Amino acid sequence: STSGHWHQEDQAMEMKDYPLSNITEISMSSSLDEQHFLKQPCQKHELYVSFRDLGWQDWIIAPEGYAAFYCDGECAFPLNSYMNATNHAIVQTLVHFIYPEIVPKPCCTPTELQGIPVLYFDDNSNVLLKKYRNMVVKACGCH
Amino acid sequence: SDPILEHGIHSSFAQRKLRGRERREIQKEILSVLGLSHRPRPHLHEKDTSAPMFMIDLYNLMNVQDEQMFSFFKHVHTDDEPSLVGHQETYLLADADLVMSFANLFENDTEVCHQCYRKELRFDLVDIPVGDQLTAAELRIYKDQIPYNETYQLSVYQVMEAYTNKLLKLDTQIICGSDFGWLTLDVTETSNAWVVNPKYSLALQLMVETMGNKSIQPRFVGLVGQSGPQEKQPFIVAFFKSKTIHLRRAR
Repeated sequence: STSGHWHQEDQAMEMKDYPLSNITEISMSSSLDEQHFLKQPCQKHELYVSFRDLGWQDWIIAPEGYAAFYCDGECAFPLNSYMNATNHAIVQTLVHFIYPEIVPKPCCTPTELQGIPVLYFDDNSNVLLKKYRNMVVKACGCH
Repeated sequence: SDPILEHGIHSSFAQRKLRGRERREIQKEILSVLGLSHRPRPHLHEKDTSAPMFMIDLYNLMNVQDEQMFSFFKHVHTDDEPSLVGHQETYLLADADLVMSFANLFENDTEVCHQCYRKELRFDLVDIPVGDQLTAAELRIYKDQIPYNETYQLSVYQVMEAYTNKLLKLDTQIICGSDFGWLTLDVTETSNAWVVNPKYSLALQLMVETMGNKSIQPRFVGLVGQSGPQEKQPFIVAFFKSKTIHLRRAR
């Protein structure tokens, strides 16, 4: 989610900090073209959550971290026939065609989720092995 | 041993050192995703004691794909050293959402008390999850080989604290002197007490008898207690199934 006070200056500053491939292609000057950015086709990026880098190796036994992906840009589905669109995305797209100024295009929706097990110590040094279901998105509407 | 790091996929991730406040924010977010209210601060975090070793075995088993599980299993049981994980745990694991181990906190000293024919073990169960259903609980105790190849009966009892000296028989096993490895005793029946009293301290008594009903000290048949090596300490493992879907709290 985004907070309401995230101004364009902050946005430009934040983006400089993240060397994501699609963002570096965009000019980081004050004339950041939001429309151009939004019209970029949806791209897949990977994020690695490292429990080690978070300084949690004293209580998380395994895994060292986990990888997941997120995407940004304009979603291409369901117009491309090979994509897996959710029912909601199809309806959203249809309504967008009818009311393009009022109803936005659909956002990505997870279509395949996977769980991860996490092994950790609690405060009393008991060991817990917990299955976190639906933790990692393996596929979304357009990837 | 992380396959992601080994195969260099990690290098494709955007990397940036997090600043102090940013780091704390991300820690808070991920703790929330993990359903934890705060960062656990264990006073002991040795991984080479029996309970963490068993849990690491379970974790590794969970990461093996279903089709590979059987071959992995065979491999585990052909090792010279007896494995901690058995067939029973594999099936319980498949159905569980949470597995929790409890280390033994107290044991009566049979080396001092020569008249004590019962080994008493105590487990602190204050941290059991509220609302989850306990599907199975096992007491796991290591048995060393002894030179006498006789047959014994090992029984485990729950000490009923509400009634002085009243014991509830939970499970019995026939063991041979030459046996060695982990013994698994079913203590699921004690779960009634766990549910009624969340701040429960579970006391169990182990009793060993010859086939002629003569009581003998558990250590004489090779049962390892608190004076034994760290990787052979008794512990309880409990399997839980979540009844509710985890919802993240709004902040």
